[in-house]
Amino acid sequence: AAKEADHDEL
Amino acid sequence: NIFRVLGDFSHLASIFILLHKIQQLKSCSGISFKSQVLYMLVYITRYLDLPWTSSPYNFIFKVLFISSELYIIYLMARAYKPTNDPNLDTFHVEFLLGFAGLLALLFPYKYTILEVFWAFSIWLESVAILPQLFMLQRTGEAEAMTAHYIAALGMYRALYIPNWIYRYFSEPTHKVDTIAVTAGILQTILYSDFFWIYYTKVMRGEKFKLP
Repeated sequence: AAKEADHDEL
Repeated sequence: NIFRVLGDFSHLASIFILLHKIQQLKSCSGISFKSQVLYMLVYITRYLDLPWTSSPYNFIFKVLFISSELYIIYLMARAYKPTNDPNLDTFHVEFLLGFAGLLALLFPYKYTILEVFWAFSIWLESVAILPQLFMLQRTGEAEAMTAHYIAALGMYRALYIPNWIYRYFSEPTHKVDTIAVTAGILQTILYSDFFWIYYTKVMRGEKFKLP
């Protein structure tokens, strides 16, 4: 989930 | 925000346009197989975090991009293989892989597998259209659907630029994703003369034909 916060774009 | 959503839907639209073109004309002529394989590599290396994706929006898009790209590659490599002419698809992708690999290894945000692959995917995406543009240059013209596909794909990253500007001002952290922004600007620049010909020719109903 931490990764998603870092890169929250596609 | 609206730019981000329009960008993602433009990306999705580009894929549907490409699939529609291939199935309608029962042909993948004019489409660079190399660019498609590079996009597959982009999705695989960027979406390694797929199982941990918390946002349903991102999760759905990631699954859609990976699965549709796999399907495109299947169509080009199997179902419509005879219509795919490798003699026109001659760009040396090792330069692009080397460029993305070098930048990813030199300037990742963190030296972790996920971060290095993520940076690689961002740089690779920025140049993955080059085999396709090179093919256009060799053939000198393209079907309208192929031109629409490239235009929608280019619009996607172009729309991410106002998205980043909007986010910079609207979010309290004011963070700038330097890798994504630099690569995104590079990516948009690579499309610029395509956009110009698309605007002056295809949108006025003429064929996409290089001067």
